[in-house]
Amino acid sequence: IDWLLSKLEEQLERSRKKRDEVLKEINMLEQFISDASDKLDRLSVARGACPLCGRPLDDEHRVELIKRLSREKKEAEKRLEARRDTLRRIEQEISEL
Amino acid sequence: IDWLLSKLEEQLERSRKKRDEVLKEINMLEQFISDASDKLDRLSVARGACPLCGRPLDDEHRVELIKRLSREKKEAEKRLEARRDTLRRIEQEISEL
Ligand SMILES: [Zn+2]
Repeated sequence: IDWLLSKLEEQLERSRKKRDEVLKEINMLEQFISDASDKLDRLSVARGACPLCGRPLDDEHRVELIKRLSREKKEAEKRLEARRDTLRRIEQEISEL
Repeated sequence: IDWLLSKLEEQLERSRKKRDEVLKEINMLEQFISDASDKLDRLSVARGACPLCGRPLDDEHRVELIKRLSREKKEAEKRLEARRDTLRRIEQEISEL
């Protein structure tokens, strides 16, 4: 029975470690998405110049930046959704050990 | 007495109008200051490129932007303090009418 208990402990340890990694990634994704939203707001109202560095920013370039950032944000949101599913699954596993 | 009352009413109206103007300006100053703080945070961690438009941003230019924005932020904070004093004074006047 000792052997079985130590096996369960190892599994629990692995699951907790995995959970911490997924939590870290979730935090980073949320941070990225929130930052991207803020930049998109700023870019959408900018006219002629970058509101941060003041350099010229014509509409064509500005729209290019908005498209790229929106795409990256969508990809991050998909990834975030997947990681949250993974987190739920791991939490479930931990609760069943 | 009618004449006196109408005079007080006019004064009350003027003070309320003044208060609304000061409140509007206070809101704009707070918005400006909060926006400036956020830009200063972004500029302070930027390295080599503008985090918003991606254009090259050498340290010299970046520090220049930070200095100018800090200065504008300080001026806005002084102005905000003054407008808040004005608001208190007007509120006082209104309460004494
Ligand atoms: Zn820029």
